[in-house]
Amino acid sequence: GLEETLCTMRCTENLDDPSDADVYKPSLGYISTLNSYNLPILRLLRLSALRGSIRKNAMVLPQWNVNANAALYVTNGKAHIQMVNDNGERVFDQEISSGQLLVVPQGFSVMKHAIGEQFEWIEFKTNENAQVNTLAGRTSVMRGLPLEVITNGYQISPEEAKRVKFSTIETTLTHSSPMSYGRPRA
Amino acid sequence: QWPNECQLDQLNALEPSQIIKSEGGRIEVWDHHAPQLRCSGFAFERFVIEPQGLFLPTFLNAGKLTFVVHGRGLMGRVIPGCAETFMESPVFGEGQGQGQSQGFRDMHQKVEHLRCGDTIATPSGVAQWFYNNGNEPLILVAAADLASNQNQLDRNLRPFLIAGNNPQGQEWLQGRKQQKQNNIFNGFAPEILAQAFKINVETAQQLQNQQDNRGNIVKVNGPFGVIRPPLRRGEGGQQPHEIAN
Repeated sequence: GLEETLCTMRCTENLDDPSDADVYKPSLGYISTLNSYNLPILRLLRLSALRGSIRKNAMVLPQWNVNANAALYVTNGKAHIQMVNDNGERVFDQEISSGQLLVVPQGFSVMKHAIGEQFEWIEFKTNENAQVNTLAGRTSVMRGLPLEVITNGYQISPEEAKRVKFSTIETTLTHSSPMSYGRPRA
Repeated sequence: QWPNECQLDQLNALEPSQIIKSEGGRIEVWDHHAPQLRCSGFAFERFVIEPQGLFLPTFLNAGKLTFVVHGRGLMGRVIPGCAETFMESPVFGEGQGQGQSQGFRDMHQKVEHLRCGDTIATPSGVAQWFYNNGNEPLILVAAADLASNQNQLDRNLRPFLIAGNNPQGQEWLQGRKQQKQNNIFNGFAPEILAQAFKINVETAQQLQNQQDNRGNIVKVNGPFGVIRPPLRRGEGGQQPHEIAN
């Protein structure tokens, strides 16, 4: 982006083209991100965006924003979203549908599960290079922990710890079956 | 956020205002609402981790610097998107399939040895754990910069627990009713965790640490054999083997 000046800066990027997606799974959906690396003007604005489109019964693995707050606006369809705060409390456990807005504060863990035919959303994030960390999956925090930390932390056997670490090979999107979500925790 | 937060007429030395006790140690927290801390934007903590104590993975809403005051130990940070670069070589020649699972033990992100004087920088949102593999308490002090752009919440120190819990709650959070602080898995329905991790619901419930009163620093019984590099020269009184070029 060094060659760009304020006057000639590119200001537009399309996030709806699945061929430009960062994560694409034909049966599950796609996720595209826009940050200061692919749109340098965002360095000035200190903002970035994420576009998601997932199909019925696809799940975005639980994750949190490392360095940003996010405003999530649903553009199409509906999903069940659970969000957990720093006290381990479920602070959001509802269906969210087209036209609704949800704020996802920094560090709060969030899971999205499409329940309509399709769930599409746009997230605006308050950091030009917003990062997420996932709880489950191939690039998750659990994969990065030694087995000994997991076995001692949760008092589970090494075999169970291996399953926790390695059973999910996806990074972002996975299949999930229709389920009941349990009662909200006080 | 507070217009007159730096009108300081008098400064004084500060002591911790809350001590969070756990099975394997304690965490001492300074009141970051004290005028001079609030003005500077710092939150300050001291960790005392007993031998064989494991401070369970936790991340913060702010970047922090940690200094090793006493003792030695191990430290791991899980940085999003980084590969598991510490791994044991698979054992070959045991037959395919079965041999692969027998030969494989573990792989994880980088683990570092800690000793007195080490200073560790940790960005916000990056999970970190410590283990005391010495014979003396491992004492760490940490300063988190709540006023930086890394923290986009309010000026409160907010530890997010990935494992364990804090039965005493976060007394330093004004306006929140005092209650036990649980780990973040506790807020998700076990069925969701089971699907996300592709495990059974019973194991998912174990991840929530609901029946666990050990706190956030637990005692490790038995060996703690994480894959880690040998000690650096001069650490722990051991010298590495000289290897000729």
